[in-house]
Amino acid sequence: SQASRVEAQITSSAELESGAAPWSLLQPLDGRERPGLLPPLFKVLYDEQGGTPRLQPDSRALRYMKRLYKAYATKEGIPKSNRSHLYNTVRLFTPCAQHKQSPGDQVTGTLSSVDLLFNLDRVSAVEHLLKSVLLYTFNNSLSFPSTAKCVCNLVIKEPEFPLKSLPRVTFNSQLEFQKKHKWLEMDVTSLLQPFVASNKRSILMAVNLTCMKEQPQPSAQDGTWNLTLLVRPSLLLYLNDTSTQAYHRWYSVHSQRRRAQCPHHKKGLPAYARVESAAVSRSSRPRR
Amino acid sequence: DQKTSSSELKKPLVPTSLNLSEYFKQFLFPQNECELHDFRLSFSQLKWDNWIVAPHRYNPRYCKGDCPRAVGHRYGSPVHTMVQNIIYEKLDSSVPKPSCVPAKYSPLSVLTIEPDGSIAYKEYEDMIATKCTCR
Repeated sequence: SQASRVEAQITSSAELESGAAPWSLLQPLDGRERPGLLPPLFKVLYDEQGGTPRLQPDSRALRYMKRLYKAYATKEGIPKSNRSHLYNTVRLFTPCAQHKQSPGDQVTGTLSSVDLLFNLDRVSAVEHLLKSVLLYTFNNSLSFPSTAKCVCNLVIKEPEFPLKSLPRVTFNSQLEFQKKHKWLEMDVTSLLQPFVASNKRSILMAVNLTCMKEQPQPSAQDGTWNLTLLVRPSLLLYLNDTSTQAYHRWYSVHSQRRRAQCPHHKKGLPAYARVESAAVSRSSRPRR
Repeated sequence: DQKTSSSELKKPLVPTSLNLSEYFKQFLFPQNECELHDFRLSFSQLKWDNWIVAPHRYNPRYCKGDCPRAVGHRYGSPVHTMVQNIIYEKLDSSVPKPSCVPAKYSPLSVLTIEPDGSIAYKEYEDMIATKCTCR
């Protein structure tokens, strides 16, 4: 039996060398890699040097997410408890392709309409959408009026049939922004909910943004100001990761509150044992 | 059995070979008692800083030390822990002594760059040990 065991070991190590990296044996059976922290951790356990190559993110998007991180967590990475919302995951996607549909109109400040394709592969089935936002950032050099009113016309299309003329859903949003924020956020939750819920792997949308100045500025030429300096928008998804490895704030706050309300509540003890333990604690109290 | 009881009374309470201080030593808490220790690391040490943007420093902490024989409520240990200790001491030393392990954790927020270039902010449960116990 010793010989057969050695033989089994040799065959199994041969299988490993055949190409399946050892950590891949730890991947879930359905083959789809679970996004998140765990797979890279397994790679480190098997001392994978350098890990998979990564595309570098857009620098403005990275700056926005670092700002969000500072708002949500301490320097040591502890989630701040002063937050009431339920999302424990925020994903930012930059469009992986854009096709110009129609030139912009400098006079009315209409941004040229472009088709934006967002690849949502990283959103896993356990992540439920709570809110989604289109995020416009500005070039620093942009000579933009301090306040402006913008109207966005957004059309969702079928990625498989980008030239399909009939728009799936159009969406008008009236929004106002001040230049000092440097970001322009447009809530598109109601529009994207059905797509993310049906686990769509990519979303194609045509965006047409028109901004009107609030008050005319003598300095700028009448009506003409350059909108094309608006950087193409990113897509922000606020999600609730329902997996066990994610932090569920509402659950932990709730269980702490329950524990505070009845400290003597012994988990899992039958009623008579609780009565006994109460009796014990009473007898150990100093007699009056 | 009058004779036996009187002879019993003459016996010393504590075996003469073992003096009192030695006898009570076995009930003292060990010097390197089971407790929480810090371990501050930066993700660049693990060469993870190409995909973990924040936090820069991470202290997962860990539990280390000997478990005292009378663990009781001090570590929130169940009675089973003392039973296991008695088995180890009196019946079969191949049964392991109770171990010093984490009992509670706190979450960690992580900002990562995904392979497709998207950016993710995620909050993970059970990433920092906050309390130790003997089990």
